[in-house]
Amino acid sequence: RRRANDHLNSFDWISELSKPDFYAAPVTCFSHAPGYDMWDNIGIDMKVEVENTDCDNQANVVTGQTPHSFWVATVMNICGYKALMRYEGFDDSSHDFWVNLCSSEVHAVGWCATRGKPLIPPKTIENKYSDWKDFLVERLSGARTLPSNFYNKISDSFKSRFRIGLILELVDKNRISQVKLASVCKIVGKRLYLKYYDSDDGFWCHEDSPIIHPVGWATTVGHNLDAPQEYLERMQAGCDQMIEVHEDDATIELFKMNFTFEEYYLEGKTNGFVEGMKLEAVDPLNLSSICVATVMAVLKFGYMMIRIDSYDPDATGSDWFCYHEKSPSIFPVGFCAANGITLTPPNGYDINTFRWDTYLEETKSLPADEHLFHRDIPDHGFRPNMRLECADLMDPRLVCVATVARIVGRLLKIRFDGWPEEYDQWLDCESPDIYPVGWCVLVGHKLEGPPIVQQPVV
Amino acid sequence: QAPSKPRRWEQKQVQIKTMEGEFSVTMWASGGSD
Repeated sequence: RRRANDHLNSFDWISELSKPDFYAAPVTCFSHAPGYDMWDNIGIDMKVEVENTDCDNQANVVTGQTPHSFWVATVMNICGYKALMRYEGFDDSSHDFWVNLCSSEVHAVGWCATRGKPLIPPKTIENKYSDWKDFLVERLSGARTLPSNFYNKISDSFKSRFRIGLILELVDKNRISQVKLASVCKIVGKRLYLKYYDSDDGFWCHEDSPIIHPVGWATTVGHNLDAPQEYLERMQAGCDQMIEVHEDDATIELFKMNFTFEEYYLEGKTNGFVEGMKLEAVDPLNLSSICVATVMAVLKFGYMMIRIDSYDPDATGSDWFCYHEKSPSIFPVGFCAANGITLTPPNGYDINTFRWDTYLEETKSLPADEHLFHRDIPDHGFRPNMRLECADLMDPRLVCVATVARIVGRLLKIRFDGWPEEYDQWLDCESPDIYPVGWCVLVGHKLEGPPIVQQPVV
Repeated sequence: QAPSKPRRWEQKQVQIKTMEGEFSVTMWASGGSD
């Protein structure tokens, strides 16, 4: 009987893991996930000490207290953070079980002895060998185990760079052309629950997400900002000198960026994009579509405002969205056609008859040249049909079971299991919103399962 | 692209304690990336 790890009524992967076609994306695909740095050294056939639940005293399993009885097991298979274990002494798979490799149920061989705990064989096989010492020496000598600091390093990699109370600038979900002052209210697995300064409304995003920015960012790059008067005055004063830093300010070193400001003001790099240029971009309001888009304004340090041409006409500019020129979500004209992706045409155009050359002529505009885009494709390791956990970015408090439906270079099409294609999300392979199988239970986040389909009553 | 991570396996003496007594075995453990 295994420990119940989760009290959030989460989906449990266990029923899926042993299916022959189950294929999880390995932890080594997720550089932002706990344990990523150590996972190259985790493998099948490793020996570990794991909670023995086949013993007299099972109270700890029921109550969730710290496990007190352990036995040695071999890692038979790995799916994300989940490992299929076989207690030493069992000859077949009849008693194999899945555990989360990073949970407190699992330790390096030798961990029990350092705590004075004897290893206790499972009751089912306790009389199988007369001398367990000889058996263990034979089974363990020369085998691999986890590094002794594994659990501590995993714990360290859980820690967020942020803390509750820090203030930052967050894309306004009701007006995506501006950022709004917000503060960190809760942190679960490096996902931040942020509240806008002027409402009780909150928003979840990962701490590496490109929709959050340090204090002073909007003023520095020339982006629209909504903040209290006092904050605006501090920013205004900072325009002439340095922005005064307050104790609760989230500062730039906390944020993940794929470029540095120094590249622009020390090396004199300039933004090659020009207002009016056309391109293709992932729709920030509907991540399942890649659309015809226009550069509406060029900001500083490589940022620009783009508008999706399929949106209804809006002269206010409230639907412009800020992308950096190094964003993996923008593409040159022709990218979709070259990769067999359906391009969402501009408002008023037909999906079947839209042609870029005609459109450029009609709008008297230039395509953004291919060399302006940064399309290096890392050896990301994702493959079609791999399973994972993914935040629903249209309702980012939800992390759901999902599958890699398609891969185009570094772009992944993520399908939420049980949901139609229209809910798919195009995400970059380095997106901080995708996680290995077992991540939710590891960090204490609820995992949403597929929708429950009502069976017709016969 | 993620930087390549060192892969270092070290032989180590691991202490085992059972109800019958304590002994040690030689195993391999990775030094991780520290």
